[in-house]
Amino acid sequence: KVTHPGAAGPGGPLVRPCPGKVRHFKL
Amino acid sequence: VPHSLGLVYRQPACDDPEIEKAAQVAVDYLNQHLLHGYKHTLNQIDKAKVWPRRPFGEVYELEIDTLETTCHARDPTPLANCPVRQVSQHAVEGDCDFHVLKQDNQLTVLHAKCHSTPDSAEDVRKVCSDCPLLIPLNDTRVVHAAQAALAAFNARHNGSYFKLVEISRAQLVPLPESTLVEFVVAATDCVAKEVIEPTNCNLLAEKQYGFCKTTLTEKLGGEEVAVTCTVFHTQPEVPQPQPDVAKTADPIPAVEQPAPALPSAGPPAPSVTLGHVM
Repeated sequence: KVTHPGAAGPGGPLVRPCPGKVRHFKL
Repeated sequence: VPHSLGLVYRQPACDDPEIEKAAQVAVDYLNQHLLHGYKHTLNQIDKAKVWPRRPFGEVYELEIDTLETTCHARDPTPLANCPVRQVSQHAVEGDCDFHVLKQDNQLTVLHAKCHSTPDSAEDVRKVCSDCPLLIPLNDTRVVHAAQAALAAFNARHNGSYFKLVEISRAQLVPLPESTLVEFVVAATDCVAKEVIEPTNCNLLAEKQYGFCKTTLTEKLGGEEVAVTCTVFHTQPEVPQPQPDVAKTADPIPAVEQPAPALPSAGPPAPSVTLGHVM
């Protein structure tokens, strides 16, 4: 029942759902 | 809840606007409840799950990375105007778990648990070999620098006598050998120029805090103290429920809350436990 909206649909682009963007920098 | 009841979560993308909104509410909550150390800003949303909540609403379960800013928790500067502490200044990151309830289009934090960790000395050294590194706040050089700076401030300051409330951050500079210390002071009911016995001075009922930065430099035959303080407007105390965990005097602040049992309806009033970790 868990959905993964970021996963690619048929022919669609692959979007990585998580983690999100880094706003500053990673340590 | 047993899986047979069909309670399932959904996983929007971490950068989904609804998740980002909940994350911002969570970080604002964190900063509003900090009494020590520095405000943190959102850096990255690591994980996000959205659970249905009975009888109404949804609960956002979030894992968030934050970074320390240069604004002290008691500094009224809006978070958006607070610069992030850079790696060269020995940055500090936070790892947080939040539960945020969305009900009637309102977001309410149910649970918050954060741990903050300074960047490693090795990582700071990769950026620059002579960057000052964080040192323990109870180091005798740190305590001495804060006390000397406060004495210098009180000696040159017209008005209230200020007392030391918290040493927030301390770094050692190798050359010239100096100690950088940031600390919080608060106004008392004594006049600075007239104080004879500081222990008889009491903090004002309506607290007036100041944030100071000092550099104490070792010199031949003595030491030199430079200090600058910003005194904030008086602030009402944020009501803090009694903590369950004993407070310590470690340098990096964190907010930790036990998750309250979900009531059947209406937003809960979360209880706050303030702890400190290094």
